[in-house]
Amino acid sequence: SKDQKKLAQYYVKT
Amino acid sequence: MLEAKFEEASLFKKIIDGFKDCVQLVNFQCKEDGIIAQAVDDSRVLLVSLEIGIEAFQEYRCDHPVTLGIDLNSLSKVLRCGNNSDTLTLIADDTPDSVLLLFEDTKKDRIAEYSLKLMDIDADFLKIEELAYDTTLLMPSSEFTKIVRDLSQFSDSLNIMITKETIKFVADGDIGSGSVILKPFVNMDKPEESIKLEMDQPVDLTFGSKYLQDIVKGSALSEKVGVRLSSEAPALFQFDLKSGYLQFFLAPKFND
Repeated sequence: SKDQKKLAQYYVKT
Repeated sequence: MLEAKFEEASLFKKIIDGFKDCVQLVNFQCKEDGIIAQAVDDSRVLLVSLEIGIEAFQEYRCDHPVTLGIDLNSLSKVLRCGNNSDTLTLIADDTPDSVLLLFEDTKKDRIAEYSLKLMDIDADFLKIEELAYDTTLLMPSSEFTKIVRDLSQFSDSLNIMITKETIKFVADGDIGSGSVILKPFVNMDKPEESIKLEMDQPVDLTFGSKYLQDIVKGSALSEKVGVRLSSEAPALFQFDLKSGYLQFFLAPKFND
């Protein structure tokens, strides 16, 4: 099965 | 002072119902030009972004920016107290402890008023860049909902593959497998049933079914759903309002 990516891997907090 | 009046309470109910099952605590930022909100689900995989523009309201006034920290479970309880066809006005002062929800049935002269306590919600705001997606799909939201619900029965993952002329949804699980293939087409008589595809690059992406099942709850807001996919970024699922939108950003699954 595949791994679930997290949003933090794409976006930065402001 | 915030005074935001919806012509029909049903619009705000549909907006909240569209995302209350995936996030619970939400800061609604009210400004001169409308209301925005952003929230991430507990697993940090799905982000909801809401924008309600002034045109979506019958009347709108916000002299001073104000943030309403709201527990959506509590808000839903209040929203159930109003009738769909009532007007609904959200009222808050400049430094509010609570927000007032005023439901008015103008035909019966019935006025119901509820006060909802606000919360201090410590939430990160994520910066989401406008980016070029590999593929943009516009299709009927009812069709998209059916595909997601049907295929979710087979697997906790749903694969979306798009090539130049074909949109393919696949689920493969323990009980068997399923796939739905669609082609772009234009329905001149019923344009809302058309499927539009703009593809720069083919995509082959996998998403968690449970997140997609949350996303399709936004379907009540719009006959159409916009799906934007890229191998470099979370997918964007968008339901347009008369003014504004409800967006979901979903991180994909990947092979190691």
